[in-house]
Amino acid sequence: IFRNISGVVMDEDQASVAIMDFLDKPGVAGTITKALADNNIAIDMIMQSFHPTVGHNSITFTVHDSDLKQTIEILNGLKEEMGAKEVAADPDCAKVSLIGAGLSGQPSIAALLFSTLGKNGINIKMIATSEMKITCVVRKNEVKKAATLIHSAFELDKEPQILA
Amino acid sequence: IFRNISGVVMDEDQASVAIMDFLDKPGVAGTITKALADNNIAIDMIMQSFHPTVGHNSITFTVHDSDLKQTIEILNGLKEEMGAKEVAADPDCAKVSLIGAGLSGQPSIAALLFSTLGKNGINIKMIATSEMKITCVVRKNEVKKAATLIHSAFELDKEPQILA
Ligand SMILES: C[C@@H](O)[C@H](N)C(=O)O
Ligand SMILES: C[C@@H](O)[C@H](N)C(=O)O
Repeated sequence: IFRNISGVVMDEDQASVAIMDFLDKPGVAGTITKALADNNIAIDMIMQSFHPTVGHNSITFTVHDSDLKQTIEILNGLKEEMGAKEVAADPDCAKVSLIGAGLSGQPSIAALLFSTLGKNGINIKMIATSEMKITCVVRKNEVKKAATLIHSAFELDKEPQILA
Repeated sequence: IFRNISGVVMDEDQASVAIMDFLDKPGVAGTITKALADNNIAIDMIMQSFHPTVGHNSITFTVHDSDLKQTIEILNGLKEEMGAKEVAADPDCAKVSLIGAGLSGQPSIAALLFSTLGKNGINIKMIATSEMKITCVVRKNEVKKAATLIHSAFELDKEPQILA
C-alpha cells in the first residue's frame, strides 16, 4: 500500500530562526544567505512561503542547535539595513522526515503523516516537502514519539528502523 | 568546484495558494491536506514556516495551474471552521530548482543561487530546500531566464540541459 515509502529519519538537534518582514526586493535572499555562508553556518532548511504583506517578506532557516546563537547575531546584524521587523528564534525544534520517492502529487501520503501526528496531539511547527521527503519540525521531546507513530502509520518494519 | 550539482529543472505551470492565520493546533495540517487529497489535488510543495503570531499559523501549497481554482474553493470551504483570516493565491508562479547531493550544510551553494537571481533582478517569491534540491518560485515569464542564469553560474554544460 505504501510501496514508495522507504523510511523515517529524525534530527533532534535543530533550532529555527527567522528574519521577519524585511523589505522584499531581488537580492535580499542572496545577501542573507551569503552572510550565513561566510560565517560557515551550515544551514539545514531554508523556507520562504506566502507572505501576507505585499512588499515585505520573511525567511526561515533551520540550523544545528550549536549554531543558533551565532545565526541570531548575524541576522540581527542585517536587521536594520534590511528594514526587518524582528529576528525570531525557536530553540525547541527537531525534524522528523518521511523518506520515499514520488511523494509530490500524492497528497494522501502527506495527509496521513500530518493526521497521524495531529490525532496524537503532536503539534507541527513547520513543514517542508519535496519529491523524496516530507519533513515536519516538532518539539524536541516529541520527535521520537512522532517518528514511531509515523513508522507504524506507514506500516514500515515491525521494529522501527529509525535512522539518525 | 561544484561536483555535487547535477542540473537545473523548471516547471512553468505552477500556482501558489495559502490559507492564512488560522488557529494553530494539532490536526489542522492533516485536515487541510486531507481535504485536498480527497479531491485528488496533486499538491506539489507544502510549506509552513515561522509564523509571527503565537497561536496562529499559515500553510502554503503549490499546485498545478489547472488545479488552482478548485484548490481555492476547497480552502475557502475550510476557512470559517479553521478561523482563517484569508485564502490567498498567486497564479503567476513557476519553479526553478537546482538538483544535486549534499546541498544542506553548504550554504554557499544556496547563496550563489539566490545572488545569481538577485543581481539579475529576478525576484524570488518562495524558497524550499532539501539535501538534494533547492527550489525557488519566481514569475512565469522569468523562469527560463532564471534557469539559464543558474545553469551558467554553476558551470553546468555549455548547452543548458534544462529538463522539464
Ligand atoms: C525575499 C527574497 O527572497 C527576495 N524576494 C529575493 O529575491 O531575494
Ligand atoms: C499548522 C498546523 O501544522 C498544525 N500546527 C498542526 O499540527 O497540524
